[in-house]
Amino acid sequence: EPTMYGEILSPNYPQAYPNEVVKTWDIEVPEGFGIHLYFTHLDMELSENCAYDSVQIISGGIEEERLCGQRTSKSPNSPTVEEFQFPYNRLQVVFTSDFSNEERFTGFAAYYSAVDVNECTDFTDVPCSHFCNNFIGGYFCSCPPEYFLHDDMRTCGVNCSGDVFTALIGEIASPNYPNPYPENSRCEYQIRLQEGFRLVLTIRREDFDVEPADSEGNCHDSLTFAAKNQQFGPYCGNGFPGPLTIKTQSNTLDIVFQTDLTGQNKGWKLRYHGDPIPCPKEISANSIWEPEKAKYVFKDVVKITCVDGFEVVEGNVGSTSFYSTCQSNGQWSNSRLECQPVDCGVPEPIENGKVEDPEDTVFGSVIHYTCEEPYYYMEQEEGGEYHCAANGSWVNDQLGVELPKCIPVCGVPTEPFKVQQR
Amino acid sequence: IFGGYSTKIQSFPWQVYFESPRGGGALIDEYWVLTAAHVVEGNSDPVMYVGSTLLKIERLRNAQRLITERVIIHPSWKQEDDLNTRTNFDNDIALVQLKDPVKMGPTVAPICLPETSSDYNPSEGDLGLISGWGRTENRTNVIQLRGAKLPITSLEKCQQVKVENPKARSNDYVFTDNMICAGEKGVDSCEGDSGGAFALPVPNVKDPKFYVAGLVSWGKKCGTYGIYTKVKNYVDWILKTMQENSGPKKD
Repeated sequence: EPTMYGEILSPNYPQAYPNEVVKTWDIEVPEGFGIHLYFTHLDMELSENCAYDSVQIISGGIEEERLCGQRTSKSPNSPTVEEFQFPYNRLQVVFTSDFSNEERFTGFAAYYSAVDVNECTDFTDVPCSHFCNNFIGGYFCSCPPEYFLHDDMRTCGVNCSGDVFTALIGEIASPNYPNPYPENSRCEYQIRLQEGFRLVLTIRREDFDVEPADSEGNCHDSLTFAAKNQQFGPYCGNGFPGPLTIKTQSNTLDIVFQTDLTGQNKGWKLRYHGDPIPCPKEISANSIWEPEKAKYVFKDVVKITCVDGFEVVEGNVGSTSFYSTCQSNGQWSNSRLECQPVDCGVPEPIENGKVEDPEDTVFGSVIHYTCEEPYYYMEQEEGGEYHCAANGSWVNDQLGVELPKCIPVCGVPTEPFKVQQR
Repeated sequence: IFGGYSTKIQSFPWQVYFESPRGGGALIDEYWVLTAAHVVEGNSDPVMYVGSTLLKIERLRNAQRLITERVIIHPSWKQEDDLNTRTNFDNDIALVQLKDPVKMGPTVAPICLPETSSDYNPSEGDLGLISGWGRTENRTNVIQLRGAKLPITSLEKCQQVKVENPKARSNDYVFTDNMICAGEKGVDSCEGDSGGAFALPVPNVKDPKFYVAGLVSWGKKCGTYGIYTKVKNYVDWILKTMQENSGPKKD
């Protein structure tokens, strides 16, 4: 069982110690304590490197001290001739005498006691990332305001994750910016814009101060951007190493700012905005777009009007215009609609006449009606030719949309009356 | 037809055959037949044919039968009880509207109406054509269409003919300016030809083209001179009647 104190005496103390003796004492004090080991008497054969007789003090398998020879107290008020303090709670003391001691040596008397170890200062490595608090038998770590202690009870971090940005324009900065950002932190930010927008980041060089990369080029503190199918960074250094603007192809972005234990840099600030996705501008001789713009983007609405002689057909209904909206995927709605030449259709037949089968029945086509000659003739002299008009009707210059009439030819016998004279 | 010759319907494609009583008519439009009032008097649904030279049943079967929509007798035609003693044939003109349009072709075609110009005034000596299936010198009824060419003459010539009808006296017959007299050398129309056209060539036209100058109306004696209703006097009435009765037919 660990003890708070103890006494170690060489064999046969205070008499001369015997030859050829090796004795080991295992000292253990409770956890959280160190060992104060002090000798009140030390009288051993002196040899080079204490090769003959010695008292070894070993900790963790490593010889901390090796004593031999004689010691006397330096202070008349203190019996201590030699003392050590070890920040460990276990030690081994090993007394060794060889086979030959011509003189009479009385050995040693040592005492140990448990002393509090200041874990915060006694070691090279500081156990806490921020504040270390020592107490007898232990220590605890604590954190500055707005920091929290991680589960390891040693490192402090800042709760800087979870923010989701949905506005079309915004600004994001590292915690405490422009004051130094916290160590041991992983800050995650999300930008989530609605479909139809593409994120553009702007980071000025002077708005970026993150612990520079090491000699191998690795960033210990880093800022990384991840969009759909794109990654930018990691970035670190004094001054933003990337471009002034980063244009992503995504409406969402994940930002990760990772920091390690060291560094006193002010951090970073960025601005973002959402660029509406453009839709292609389609130039057609058959239609007019209103409004006329050099560029169309998400949510833009255009009225597409067909020029004369053209129409858009949806189902069985034809119209001269339609509306189209630039959608979030960069495509126009109603993209299947287009202005097509007006089709006047098959011309209507007429009584006692005919119309030749037209090669085409679209806007601009021409057809000719004729009457069944020689028994019928066209009432309007120029009434035979019709053209497909812009309104989808066959139109004659004189009759308009009215069909021509074939009128019987009067008074013309097929055969002359022959008087048969005898 | 007296003094005429057998002919083909192609020479008189406007000729309409009225079945009973036998008579004639002139096709003037797809929907209208011009005839004499006395032909359709008392018959609101005459049976008519066009397009056939012969009156044989099998031929008529292939001809176009015309269905009557309505008969419109001239309002000034004087109706009399005894058709056999009639002496007043003034305004002997009527129109028959057809239900369906007539299909024209080589055997069926209308005859033109006279125009208003003086060129269309019938004059003595003008040679006109008549046609029909009426009585001939030898037969009361004929099967094949016959035609004849005869000149217009003065109305006095028709007046001077002695009566054939013993029931009527020569002086009782009415002669008006609505009548044309025509005939020569025995060329004449007769019973059964009534209503048919007296066709004259259209003036100032190069190709042969005819208009209906008269309608076979009456005569004192077949084979002498015949009287024809002067159609030019009735053109306005004809056009007005056609106009007023055109459009969708009422059931």
